[in-house]
Order: sequence, then C-alpha cells, then structure tokens
Amino acid sequence: SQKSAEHDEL
Amino acid sequence: MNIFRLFGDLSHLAAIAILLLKIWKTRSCAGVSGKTQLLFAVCFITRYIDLFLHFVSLYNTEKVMKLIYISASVFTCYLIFFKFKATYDGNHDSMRAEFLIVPAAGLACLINTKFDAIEILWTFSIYLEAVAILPQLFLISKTGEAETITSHYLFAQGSYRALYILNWIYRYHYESHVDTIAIVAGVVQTILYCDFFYLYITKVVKGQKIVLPA
Repeated sequence: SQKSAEHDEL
Repeated sequence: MNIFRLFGDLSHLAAIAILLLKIWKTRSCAGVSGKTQLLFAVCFITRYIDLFLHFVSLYNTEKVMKLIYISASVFTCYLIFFKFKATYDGNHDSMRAEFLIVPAAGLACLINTKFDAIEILWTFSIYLEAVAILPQLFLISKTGEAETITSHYLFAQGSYRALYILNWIYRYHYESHVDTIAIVAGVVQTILYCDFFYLYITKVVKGQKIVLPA
C-alpha cells in the first residue's frame, strides 16, 4: 500500500 | 508506543520544563541561546501545522503534547526576547541562524518523502531540529562555561533524540517501521551532543561545572 506519509511520532 | 519513545518524549518535556524553570526562577536567560529556542519553536510549528489546519478536539495525548510543545517553546521565546530581554546575552548568541534555516529548507525541497507542502514542512522541521542546538553550543563555547541547570537542560534535550534512536531500532526490529529521514537527522542531531555528553558525564555528574576549553 502507498506508504502513508503520516508520521506517527512527535 | 514503546519504552524508548515514552522516555524520549518525557526527556523532551523535562528539557522544556527545566529551561522554563531556570529562566523563571532566576528571572534571567543568561547562558541561554535565544536563537536555538526560536529554531525549536519554528520546528514545532512547522511539524505540527496540522493542528492549525484542521483543528480536532484534544481527543488524545498526542494532540495535547503537540500543543504543549508549541506553547511552551513560544512562551520560552517570549521570556527570552521580551520579559527578560535585559538578561539576554545577544553578543555571545551570535551564530547566524540563517546558515541553519536556509540549508534545512533547501534540503527539505530536495530530499523528502513526498513533494507536497505539509510533507516538505515536516521534512524542513526534522532537518532544522537536527542543527537547532548549534547556536546554544556555540554560545557556551563563546562564554566558555555553562550553568549547571543549563547543562541539565542540554542533557535532557540531547537524551530525547538519543532515546528516539533506540525507539527507531526497536520499531525497525518489531514493526519493520523505518522513517529514514527522521533516523538520519536524529543520528546527526545526537552526534552533535557527543562532546557535551562527555563533558556532562565526566564533570557535571561529579558536581563540577562545565568550563571550556575542557
């Protein structure tokens, strides 16, 4: 799947 | 969430709290680089810009943490540049911040995960954070010393990203999660503290003050 550009770290 | 990231974020919160307490209690920002604090504020605002774009209810700790980081860093800048401006050591805080901002912005446009505004702002924030401490380290090298409380601030600030490196190793191993840009920048950021870590562990821990040249 398209690597979500969501960065899940602070 | 893993133990390394948890303690990394706690160390980061501690650093911000230590600095605020130092400035507030001593009513002075002597020995503190205002430029580094400005760069950190820019990092938080550009990294957490999503908070402003589509404000969602404070439904989780992450949103609360982001707001704490942004408000605490802006408040710290307010204390340095307004409230206790008279104690700001502008002469020694002389590293050109532009030399850090411009390359970080340029690199963010060249090396990023996706070429869109939010992603480039995030990447810029990551690159800028890696070098944001330089004006502070530069100031200490110019004044030749660091107050003990400022050393504790720097130790907590440096430990936060060092712990994040352990978090990335953990996540690579157990979640096969890799965020290359954050990892490379985080390693560079932590390397910049090595000299200070050495001085902190060999001196401050024994109750001595850091005086340069060591």
